[in-house]
Amino acid sequence: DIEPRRFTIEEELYDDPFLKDLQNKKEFIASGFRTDYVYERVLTEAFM
Amino acid sequence: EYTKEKKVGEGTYAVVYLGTKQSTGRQIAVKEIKTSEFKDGLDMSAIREVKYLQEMQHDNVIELIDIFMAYDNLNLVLEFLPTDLEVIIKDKSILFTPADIKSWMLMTLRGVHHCHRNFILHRDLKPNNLLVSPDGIIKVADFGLARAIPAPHENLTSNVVTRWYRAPELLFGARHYTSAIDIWSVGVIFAELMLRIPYLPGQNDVDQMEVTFRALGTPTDKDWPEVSSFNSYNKLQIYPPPSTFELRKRFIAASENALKFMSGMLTMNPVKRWSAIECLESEYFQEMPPPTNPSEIP
Amino acid sequence: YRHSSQYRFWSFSKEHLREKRDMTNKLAVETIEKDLFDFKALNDLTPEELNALDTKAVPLTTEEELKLIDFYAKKVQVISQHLNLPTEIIATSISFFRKFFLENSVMQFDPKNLVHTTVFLACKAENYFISVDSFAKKAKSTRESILKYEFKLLESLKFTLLIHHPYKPLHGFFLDIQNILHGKVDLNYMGQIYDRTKKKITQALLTDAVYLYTPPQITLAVLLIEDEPLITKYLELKFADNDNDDNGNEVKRKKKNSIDLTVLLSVIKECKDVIENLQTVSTEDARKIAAKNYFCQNPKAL
Repeated sequence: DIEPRRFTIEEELYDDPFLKDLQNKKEFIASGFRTDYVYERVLTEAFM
Repeated sequence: EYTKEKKVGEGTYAVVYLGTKQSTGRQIAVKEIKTSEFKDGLDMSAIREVKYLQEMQHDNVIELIDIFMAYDNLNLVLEFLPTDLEVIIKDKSILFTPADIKSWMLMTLRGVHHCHRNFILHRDLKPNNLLVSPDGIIKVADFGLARAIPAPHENLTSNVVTRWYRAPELLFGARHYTSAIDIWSVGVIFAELMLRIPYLPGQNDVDQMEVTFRALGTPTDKDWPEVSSFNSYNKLQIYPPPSTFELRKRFIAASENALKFMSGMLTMNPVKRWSAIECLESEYFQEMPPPTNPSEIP
Repeated sequence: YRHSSQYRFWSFSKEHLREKRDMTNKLAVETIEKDLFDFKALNDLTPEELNALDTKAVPLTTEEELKLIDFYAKKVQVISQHLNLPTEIIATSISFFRKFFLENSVMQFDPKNLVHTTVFLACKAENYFISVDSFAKKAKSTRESILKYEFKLLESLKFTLLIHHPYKPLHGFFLDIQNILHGKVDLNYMGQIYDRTKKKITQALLTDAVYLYTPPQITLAVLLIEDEPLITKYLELKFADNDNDDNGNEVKRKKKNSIDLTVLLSVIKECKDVIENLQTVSTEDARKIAAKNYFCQNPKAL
């Protein structure tokens, strides 16, 4: 990716109850679910 | 504009012809989607191929040149790619070197990275979906099982990826997996390129787990939290992970970094498994020998 | 985004959009007028029959077409909501429907006949597969009528099925606002804003904003409608060219932003205007236009 990205991922600053709930579920942890992948996705879509 | 000169393949939902783009004389492949067979209208695999190939233009992803309707059939015009890695692996008359393998892995991971940064999961990476262009460039192909990375709460089907290349989380039936499943497939392909025989050839889904864990060790909650929560976990035979010595013995031609690279892609816990970027930036691609120039690969 | 099919095939300027619609309408009018001419030539009609044709079987104008399209696009939203489809699939259904009638006239294809097909194809395109038989049952339609135009729809969509909707950007801004305005914004309040904006975004997709602006711009426009001070503050802190150093005076920011704040704000405000002037079409208006359209297609009935 050429230009510097217009966002940084600050996981500890985010209060996302929806994700917080998912990431504590056994089946999500076992599946390899990662909140940083979700943050990456939605922030990329926001700043594309 | 396009001719269909020779039938070269037939799948469940499509027939593939070789042809020519008249205006430029360029050789092309035409994937004619059979429409009558699918009682629910347009076939899902065709919809996925069209949907994802339309969004990606990358040197290591097969190019969708055009699409047209003819006689009620949907035709995908794709770039012509005469062979694939499966053919090359099987053809023992073709000798290739670690530098050749490194080149193929670099191109494959660039293509996979492009899918992932577009938030697209391929979900069927295997040697015969890695096609080779006339000048030796690897192209990721067959997006009939691909899908966009879903919303976090959505359930995904675990019945994807051809068995031998299926990641352990899929074997356990995971419903919230990530792009890590594609990286696992690339890891198994890498092993197969070095061995020139399939690395984890399970006879069926249960045997696939057995073969996988015997070769790479059965995951435990210690290295993969909550893995024991999968229903199929407690019937498992527990195998220890192979020692470095055992791995070295199995992959004699592999350098230390090559083994680290492979182990990064074949990490059991998907959270710790290397991402495409970690693979591309790994020592393996920086150490000698440099990857062969694609046009010089046999 | 510039590589996406959405940008390459489905982004227009206002003028270009207008031209496209006029062209689609013009081609359909020509066909209708020719058919009506032939009809008159083939049937020896009485003067009052001729008069009836001339007053009632009149081809639709672009404006009338647009009203009918908006009316049925709303129906697509209602039907897909009624089918309990996820938000993004409702959005894709609306998008497919409106794009189809950017490329085709309602005088060639009765919008009524495309409503279910667009929802069905949207489900397939979004990996939310429902068999055509169970879909037909739920939608009280038939498999034939659903499948009849599926190919034509896919072709009119120029085979582009991946759509970037403004919902993921909303989630992204929800997070980034917490970062940029850390400690200055109440999280419960942010949650309410999130829910209200999400609903309003679906309304925005019924307007031409989807052709004129990018998904994040639409998101920011709807957020601006929800809370202008908050969003303006966020964007200033995020994209302003100068920082306030700790004793408050302005210093030039080291890293040059690739976004010009004033341009961004003016684009978002324009987008906000487009979203806010969504016209709802009354059933009465729609019925009148549909009748006209019907008589154009069926002069004998008239």
